[in-house]
Amino acid sequence: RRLHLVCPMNTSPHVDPQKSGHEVWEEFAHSFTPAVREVVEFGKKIPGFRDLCQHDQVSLLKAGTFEVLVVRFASLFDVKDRTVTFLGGTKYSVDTLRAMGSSDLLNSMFDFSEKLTNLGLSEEEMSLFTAVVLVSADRSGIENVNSVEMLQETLIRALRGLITKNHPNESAIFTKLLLKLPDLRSLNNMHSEQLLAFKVH
Amino acid sequence: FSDPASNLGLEDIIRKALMGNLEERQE
Repeated sequence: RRLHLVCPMNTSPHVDPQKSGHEVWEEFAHSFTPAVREVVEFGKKIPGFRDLCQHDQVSLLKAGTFEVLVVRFASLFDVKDRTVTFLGGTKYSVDTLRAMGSSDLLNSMFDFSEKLTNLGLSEEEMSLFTAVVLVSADRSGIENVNSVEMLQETLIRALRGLITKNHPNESAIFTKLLLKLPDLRSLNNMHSEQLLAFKVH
Repeated sequence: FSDPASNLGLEDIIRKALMGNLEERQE
């Protein structure tokens, strides 16, 4: 039975059956590493992030990188055409990916991407929202919760201010955005389960 | 599987990417 790695952070869902599990994993890691580095660079640019202790910077990035990538790469999910574009540039239909063994996670990613895209946020709004996603004081292993909480509150205030300024007649947008945070947590948990299944396999 | 980031090798990538910046701060 052929194996597939149905993650758009891979160049392609097809896995070479001649390669060992370790080689497959190495190739996959090679594929997603640049995107992870971009998340770290993004984190560094958040005002106040570099003032957090090193341990907490790493903890926030470890816990939040997947969620930041989901937000940044929402455009890979074409809701209208029901296709996913992998990092290699090829589009695959949901049906094709389903036949490859994709899980409910894929459908949930589509739902999330659709709702986020429908909010019609500007690049600046999306960037600030992404900062709020990354700086969450309730991530596990945070040492200085107060510092992270203070930064989180500052970012949320800034996001509310920006949304209110840009969308004076659409006050629900800010609430809808905050409600995306638990959605992202849920996706993150589903993704972790998928990783476990893949590694065990 | 309580720490998927470590299992993915993410922690190593993150630490290396942060390192230059952190070294700058220490200086």
